[in-house]
Parts: sequence; C-alpha cells; structure tokens
Amino acid sequence: VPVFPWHSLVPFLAPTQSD
Amino acid sequence: PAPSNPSHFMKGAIIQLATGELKRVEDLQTQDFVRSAEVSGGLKIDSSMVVDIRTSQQRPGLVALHFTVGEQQSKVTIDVPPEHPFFVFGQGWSSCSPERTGQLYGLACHHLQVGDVCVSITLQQPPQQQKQPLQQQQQQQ
Repeated sequence: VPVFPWHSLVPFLAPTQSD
Repeated sequence: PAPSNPSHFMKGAIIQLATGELKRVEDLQTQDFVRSAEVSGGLKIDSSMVVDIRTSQQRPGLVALHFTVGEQQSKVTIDVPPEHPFFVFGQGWSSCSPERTGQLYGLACHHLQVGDVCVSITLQQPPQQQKQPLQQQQQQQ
C-alpha cells in the first residue's frame, strides 16, 4: 500500500524573487 | 478520473507524519501538520490567507488562487484545478469545487472561500540568515 509524506499534501508557497 | 490526479488526495490514502505516525488523508487534523513541521526541522508551517479566487487567464479550466503568506504577508498566486483540496486551519480539507473533489477523490471538502487561512509550508530560515544587528550576533558566539 503506498504511503505518502505529509508535506506532499500542502502547497509550498514561498514568495517569488519578484516580490 | 484522469491519470494525472494526485493519488495522495484519494480518500483512504495513507499519509506518514514526521513523527512516523500513519493516518488516512481524510482523518488529518491541523495539529498533525503543525507538529510534523516542528519535528521535521527543515520545514516551517505558514498561514496563507486566500485573498482572491479567479479563473486563471493563462491556463483555462484552472483557478488562480491569490494568497498572502506568513508574517511578511508576501503575495503568492498559484493556478490549480478547482477540485484541488487545501487544508484550512481548524476547518479541514476545502476546495473551490467540493462536488468535483468528492467525485474525483472521494474526499469530503468545505467550500474554499476568500478569508480562509490555509496550511502551507516553506523552508525553515537558518537562524543566522535573519536580519539581526551584527553586534548582537557577535555577543552570541
């Protein structure tokens, strides 16, 4: 049964350089 | 469902928390994300507030979600399918189209709205990178 890591469920929202 | 659907959102998917504990995706709580980020060290949980939801101009069929992220309230926009679920603090899984999310993933969702605060992650800033006056740093060494 595949097991997924918790952080694959939440978006990675880092400000882009342009901010 | 189209093969490209991320299967980790499928109801019943087994999720491993940083503590090693296993939980089903539909049973996750806000605390699970917060504790996992603390334990994993390299990642930090940010609160991302939804400030605008629009149909994406560049990629038709997708939704452009505008967020203000973390303490600096930096602006970030992402294009996602309307059924893509987000975990909202204290509310749980939410999406722009709960009906489609239910059909495609079997995951029960609230309706994601402007003002909802979602769980997001970013890299933990190593301490010395924070803007501290130089003398204060020397005293610490």
